[in-house]
Amino acid sequence: SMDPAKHDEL
Amino acid sequence: MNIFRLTGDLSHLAAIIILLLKIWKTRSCAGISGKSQLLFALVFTTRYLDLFTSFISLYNTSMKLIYVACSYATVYLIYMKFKATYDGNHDTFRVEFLVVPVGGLSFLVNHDFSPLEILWTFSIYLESVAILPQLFMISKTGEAETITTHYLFFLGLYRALYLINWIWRYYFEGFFDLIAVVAGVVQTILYCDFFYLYVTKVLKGKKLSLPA
Repeated sequence: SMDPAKHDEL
Repeated sequence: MNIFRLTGDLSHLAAIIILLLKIWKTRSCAGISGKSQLLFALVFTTRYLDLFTSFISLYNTSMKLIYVACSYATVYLIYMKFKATYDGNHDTFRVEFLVVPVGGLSFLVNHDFSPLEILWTFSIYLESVAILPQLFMISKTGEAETITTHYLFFLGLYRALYLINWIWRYYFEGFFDLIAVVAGVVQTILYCDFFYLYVTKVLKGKKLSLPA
């Protein structure tokens, strides 16, 4: 469940 | 954001700063693999292109900018300012053996076949093996300065903490990124041998030197 365009990790 | 993710990020930051300070204070990059640092600069550059396309948080943006700036500063110190101290003769790992397969794999196995996503995937795969030139250099010279081992320890600790972060996120947020997790596991495994030497030697006050 994630939006590939939004990687919130570093 | 959980405590493992935050301490992971801070551990990563500590590693980057330790390396920069070591080079700056000693005016020397002896024992440091310029190739690994070039790869890390490439990792950050290809991963953080989303700075231009999406805003996640002030924390996220500032940390990305700090990582990128520090990695370029490190490369500058090694290849320009303190070039005379760079131990190129021992930094002989063939990086094309990493970059080419990793590039191919990022085209084949990714979340989405779009330029930014492929570059993100490339950076994740590349980061997992980017330390190999540094480890290769240490195995070649048979030793590492203690401060270099602290750098490696924090760099390895960061990925290990991220693994715990992913377990946490899987249970509490239902978040699971297979690409990041597999690459993160590979990356952490590469540090295991080093972790062993760090605990058994460096933490007991001895210099890290390998048997001949």
